[in-house]
Amino acid sequence: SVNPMTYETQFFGFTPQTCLLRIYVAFQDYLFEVMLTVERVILKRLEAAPGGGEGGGVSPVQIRKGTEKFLRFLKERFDGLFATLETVLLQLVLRVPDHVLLPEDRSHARHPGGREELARLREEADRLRGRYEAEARAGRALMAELEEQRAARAQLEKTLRWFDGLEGAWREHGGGDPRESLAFLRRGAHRLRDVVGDVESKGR
Amino acid sequence: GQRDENRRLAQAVLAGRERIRALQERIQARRDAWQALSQDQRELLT
Amino acid sequence: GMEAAVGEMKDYITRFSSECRAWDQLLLHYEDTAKEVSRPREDAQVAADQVDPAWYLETSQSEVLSSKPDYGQIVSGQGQVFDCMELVMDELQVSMRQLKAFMDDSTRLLQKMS
Repeated sequence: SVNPMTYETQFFGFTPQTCLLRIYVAFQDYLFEVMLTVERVILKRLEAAPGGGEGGGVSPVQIRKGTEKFLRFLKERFDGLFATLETVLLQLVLRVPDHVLLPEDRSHARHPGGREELARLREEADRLRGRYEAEARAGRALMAELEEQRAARAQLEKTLRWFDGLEGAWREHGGGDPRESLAFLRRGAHRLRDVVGDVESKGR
Repeated sequence: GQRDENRRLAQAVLAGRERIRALQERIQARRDAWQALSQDQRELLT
Repeated sequence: GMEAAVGEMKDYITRFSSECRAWDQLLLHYEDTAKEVSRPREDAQVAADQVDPAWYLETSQSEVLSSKPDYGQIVSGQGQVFDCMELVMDELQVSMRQLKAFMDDSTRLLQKMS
């Protein structure tokens, strides 16, 4: 099974395998460039040599074949050497030893509770979640009460405005204090009753 | 965060309750004033 | 003496008429408006969430939530206010009617005297 080396990835910020792949590709590209350069030098020397070109016994096609053969040879050797290099780098360089904890994970070393600790943390998380949900529900209940208050307040204000209208209607047509008006009517009625009695008796 | 929000909501709720209580008292006072009038007019009736 | 008494009667009847007119306008205004305002608004009946105490007792606002008033009762309690006002206005109407009857009798007496 392939070791994903996730802890190393967490530390380096890249996977060790990717790093080595890039090194390999870089080496390979350099090898190809070098071989091309060597091939060009050989072709130039061949042209410059007396009896060079087609009549020299060695054609450019042969040079190319030789170059390719040599490249294959070098690549095989390189692949073998790189495999060794890869193993060394993965095991000794791009690796976090088993006994080492990264700084962000040191709290686990301080509280090595294992399963019990995990269970306790889970319980606490559940409890906190429950409390949060209760608070959220309380918030919704408070918002709902604000809405109820708005409706109740509107009704009460409507009643108060009606009283204002009633008193306004009185002021528009009567003016003054309604109690004083009734008091006047009461006094007036008493007096009128006396006067009526007086008039009746005088009339008789 | 939720607790702070609830605290703010609770303050608004309490203020709202107080306003409603004040409105009820004002309505009660207006009703009482008209009821006193009723007493006056009963005397007129007699 | 008779003239003075009659004069006083006329004066009272005139002033009573003016006062009665004001009260009539008030009673008219009441009749026009009371029914409409005593009807609860459509949005006044906000469905109240049935609060089960079990879940909010552990919250930070349990005291506020547990002391929530009954807004439905507050709104429906306004009906009592309007019932009371209806009683007041009914009694006022009876009084004004009796007063007008008294004034009519007094006016007839004046006419008879004249």
